[in-house]
Amino acid sequence: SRVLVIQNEYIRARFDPDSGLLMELENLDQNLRLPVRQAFYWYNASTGNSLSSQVSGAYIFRPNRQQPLLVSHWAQTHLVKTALVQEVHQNFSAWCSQVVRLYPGQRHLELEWTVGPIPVGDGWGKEVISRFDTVLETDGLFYTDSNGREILERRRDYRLTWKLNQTEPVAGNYYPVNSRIYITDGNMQLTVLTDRSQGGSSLSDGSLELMVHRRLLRDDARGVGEPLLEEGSGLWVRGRHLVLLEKARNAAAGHRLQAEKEVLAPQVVLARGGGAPYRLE
Amino acid sequence: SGDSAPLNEAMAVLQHHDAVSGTSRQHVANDYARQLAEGWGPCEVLLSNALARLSGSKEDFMFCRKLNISVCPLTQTSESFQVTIYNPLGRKVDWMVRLPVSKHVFLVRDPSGTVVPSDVVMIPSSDSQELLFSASVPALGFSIYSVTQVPGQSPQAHIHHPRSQKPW
Repeated sequence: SRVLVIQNEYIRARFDPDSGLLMELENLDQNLRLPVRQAFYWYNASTGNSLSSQVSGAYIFRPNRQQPLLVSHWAQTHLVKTALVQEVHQNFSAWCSQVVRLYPGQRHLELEWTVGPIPVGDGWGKEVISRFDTVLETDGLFYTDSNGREILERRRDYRLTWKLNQTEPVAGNYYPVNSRIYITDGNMQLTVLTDRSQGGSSLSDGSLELMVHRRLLRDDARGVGEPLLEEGSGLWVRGRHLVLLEKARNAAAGHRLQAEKEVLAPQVVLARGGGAPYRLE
Repeated sequence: SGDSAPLNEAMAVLQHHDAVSGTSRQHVANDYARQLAEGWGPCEVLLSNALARLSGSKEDFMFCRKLNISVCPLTQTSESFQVTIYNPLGRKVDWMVRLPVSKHVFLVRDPSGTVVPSDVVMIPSSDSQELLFSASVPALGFSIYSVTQVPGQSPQAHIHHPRSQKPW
C-alpha cells in the first residue's frame, strides 16, 4: 500500500500517503491502536489589541488569536529502513523538519524535531508548537509533571484554588512541562516526554501541544526592555519528543523509566585508541 | 589537571530565573552560554583523567559537543577510533549510538572484542552518514567499543526514494 509504515516489535507508526503526516500509532504489545495526527503550527504573537495592550514577549505568551496556523499541510518524506533503525524524514518547510524514528526493542516513538531560524520578515512574531490530535475523550483534563516528580492534573479554564475568570483561552491554559505531558480517556494514555522544559497544554479534548521555539518582535514591557529576538538570522533548535501509547493502568511504569533514561542519558567520549597503559603507581 | 568548579559556578549562577526561563536580555543570555561553555573545558579534562585511570589507558579523549547535528571531526576522519559510553543511571541500559562517519563500512567490537551489528545510514537531504550500533552499558559505569573501517567497501544506501506528497 502507499501508506508509509515504520515498526519494531512493540510499536507501529503509519503516515498519511498524501500529506506525509503521522496518522496512527499502534502498541503491538498491548494491542492498542490510536489515530494520532501530529503537525507543527505557529501562534501569531500579539502586539496588543482592543482587549489589552499586552504584547507577547519574553515574560508573556499571548497569541493574537486562538487558532494557530499550520507550518505546512504536508511534508516531503524520505523513508530509511535498516536492521538497526526505521525512520521517516519529514520536511515541512525551510525552517521546520522532523525525523520520526524507531529502534529495535524501543517502546516509544522518537520525534527529533528541528525548528528555525523562524522567519519574521512578514513582521509577525511566531510561537511554534508541535501538536498531537487524537480521538481520546479527555473531558477537559490533561496532566503535566512538576520537575519530573509529581504529576499534576490540569483542567481547561479552571484553577483548583480560585474561581478563574479565563481571559486568555490559549495562554491561560498553558503550563510548564519539565519532562512529560499526557492525556488519557481512562483506558488509553498518550504520553509525550520532553528533553527540556517547554510550555504545554491541551486546548481541546484529545489534543496536546508543546511549544518548541519562539521568535518575537516586541518587548512585553515587563522589564527586559527588548523583544525575544535573537540577533542575525536567528537560532535554530533541535530536540526530541518521545511518544508512548499505553494502557492507562500501566502507563506510569513506561514513562517513568523512559524519562529517567532521557534525563540521565549516556554520555559518549571518543578517542583514537592505542593509548599508553596507565597505572596510578 | 581538571576542575569542575568553573562549571559548578556557572550552574550556580544559572539558577537565576532569567537563566532558567530565558527572560534576560540577549547579551546576558550570551554570557550565560559563555560561562557554561568555559566550564565544560576543565570538566572534560577531569573526566579524561578519571577515564584514563579507570580504563587503565592514557588516551587523548575527545568530547564531540555537536553530535546532535552530526558533527564530530574525529569520527568523520579516523579509520579507527574508540567510543566510551558512560551510563549515569543506576541500572544497565542499552543505548543506540549514532556517530557521523565517512562514507565507508565499519566493524564495531564490544568490550570483549566481539563484533556487534552496526549500520551506516545515509542522512537524506545531506551528504553525511551516521554509524549506528547498540551499546550495552552497566549501571553507573562505562563500556568501551572499538570501531575500525573496513577497507574498500562503501555503505549501501538505505534511502527509499523521496515521496513528494501531492501538495494540497
